[in-house]
Amino acid sequence: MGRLVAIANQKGGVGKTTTAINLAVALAQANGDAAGLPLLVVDLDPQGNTTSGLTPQAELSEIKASGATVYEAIVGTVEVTQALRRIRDRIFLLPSSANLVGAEVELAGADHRERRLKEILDPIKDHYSFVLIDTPPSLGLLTLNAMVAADSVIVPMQCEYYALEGLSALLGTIARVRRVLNPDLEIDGIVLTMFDSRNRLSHEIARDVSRHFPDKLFQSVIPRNVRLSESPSHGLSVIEYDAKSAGAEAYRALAAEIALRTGAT
Amino acid sequence: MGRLVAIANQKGGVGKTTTAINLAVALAQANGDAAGLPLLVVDLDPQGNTTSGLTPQAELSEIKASGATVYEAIVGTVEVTQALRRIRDRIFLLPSSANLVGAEVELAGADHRERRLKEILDPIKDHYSFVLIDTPPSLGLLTLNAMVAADSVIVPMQCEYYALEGLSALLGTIARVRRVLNPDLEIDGIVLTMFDSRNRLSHEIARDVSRHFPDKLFQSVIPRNVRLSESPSHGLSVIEYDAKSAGAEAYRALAAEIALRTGAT
Ligand SMILES: Nc1ncnc2c1ncn2[C@@H]1O[C@H](COP(=O)(O)OP(=O)(O)OP(=O)(O)O)[C@@H](O)[C@H]1O
Ligand SMILES: Nc1ncnc2c1ncn2[C@@H]1O[C@H](COP(=O)(O)OP(=O)(O)OP(=O)(O)O)[C@@H](O)[C@H]1O
Ligand SMILES: [Mg+2]
Ligand SMILES: [Mg+2]
Repeated sequence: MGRLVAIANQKGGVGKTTTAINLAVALAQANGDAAGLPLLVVDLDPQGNTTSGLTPQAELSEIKASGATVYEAIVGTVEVTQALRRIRDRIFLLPSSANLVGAEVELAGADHRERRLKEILDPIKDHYSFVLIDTPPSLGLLTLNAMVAADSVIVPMQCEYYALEGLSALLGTIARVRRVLNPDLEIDGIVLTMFDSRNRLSHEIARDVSRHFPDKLFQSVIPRNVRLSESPSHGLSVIEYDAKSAGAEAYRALAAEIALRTGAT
Repeated sequence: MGRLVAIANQKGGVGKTTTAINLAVALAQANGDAAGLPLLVVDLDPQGNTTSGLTPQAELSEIKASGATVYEAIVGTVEVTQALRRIRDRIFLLPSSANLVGAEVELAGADHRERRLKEILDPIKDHYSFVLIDTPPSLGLLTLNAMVAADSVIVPMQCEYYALEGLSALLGTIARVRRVLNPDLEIDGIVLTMFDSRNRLSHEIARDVSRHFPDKLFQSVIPRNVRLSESPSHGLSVIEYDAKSAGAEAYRALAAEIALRTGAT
């Protein structure tokens, strides 16, 4: 019930949002029977790409004007249930806000500043099969909040040198969070993204990661696939935009692997 | 003299670091005669990719242990001149530190928190032809410091939907900084990166940007080129790694365009 998963990597542009959106749709579909619980996606990145990647253009300005987003829920001016929106038959969204940029400084002196997200999500998480949290490209207070609230972390990793370099800093942060703030935090796994089989570097990076972290690497690898970068402009996941594409196949395979690993149904 | 340029875009993975490194080497080479001033690169991103992309592996641990980076210079425990390192014949580096992650919260209550970088760079900037500042993927305090210190901003923009979406938030932030903190801040231009001529989306995004911001778009476009992603693992710019590559050509063309636009020599 209610497995809370943070999708995190401080390296920018590695596929966090793309993984949050497509995994959410794939997991919700895999859980297909009506008795199953719906799924919740939380957009904790002030850029709001998960929010815009799953919402039609026309509704985005309404969300912006609503004053009921994850920001207001975290600072406490709105009850979290008032900020939830049903965006698909079996998917709810807790949308982002540009105001999250200021949260880091605003919460700097506050009590429990790392636990704010946990305090608003714990009471509602059992209404969902999974709660996926998309995080910003940083190891600051917002990502910290996601790791404190989460049961586990999924790490998307682009097959590039800088992404590999940043991995040890990220795993170090996860270990520190586990020691000090959230002893039960696990790593579900590292998922290789934008893998280009024609490119020697992709193979080199994949080999390096599987040598250093053999038990952490998901078997499913997400290939570089243009349909994945086209789908957000339609407010759709790639699974809805082009169900037969290589990107859709790969995220369905990843969803199956995660459901198996976590024993969730 | 001493034109200070921030390389900024809160969207992650758009090519900020790749532009900082390769533009630095291209500008330093274009300025070739011995009488010209050297160039300074400031790595203001806690990830430290500009630092590692220009420095041999063996020297990186020495920088980490030195306690003399841009972090110590900003918080005032070290004089900035002590943190500068000559990394090429005509290029100096003010290296990053992982401690920058904490700067946002540490400086939250301090005086002049947005002007710390400006205060340390103003006294030294005229020793250089250009000072290029690589920034993290965020609109927080570190990027704000870069925009307050800078004469102008260069915006790398990946030819992807989410990168286009984030452009108006970035230009809005630059306008706010100009109004409140740095009235002389200009935008040198937007440079399209990772352009793939076989991909319809690249052409669509390029058309959109040139329609919305006709006078801001650099003519030089950086193509997707695997040599650009291979070079950092050798601690080299692409210009040094493979001078005849499409990536090296494109950054030399961009350097020529910038030297012309800014009238700098
Ligand atoms: N497998 C893929 N194939 C092709 N394009 C992809 C793939 N995965 C992601 N993309 C594209 O690459 C860009 C970066 O991906 P995305 O925005 O999901 O990364 P992110 O880690 O969430 O970025 P940020 O750090 O800014 O939050 C996006 O434009 C996305 O559409
Ligand atoms: N034109 C290009 N062609 C191919 N690969 C590129 C190109 N430009 C950058 N890259 C690669 O894409 C990745 C992202 O680029 P880079 O790290 O420079 O972006 P960034 O904006 O600095 O990221 P961050 O937001 O994490 O600071 C890197 O692995 C880099 O090597
Ligand atoms: Mg994202
Ligand atoms: Mg960078």
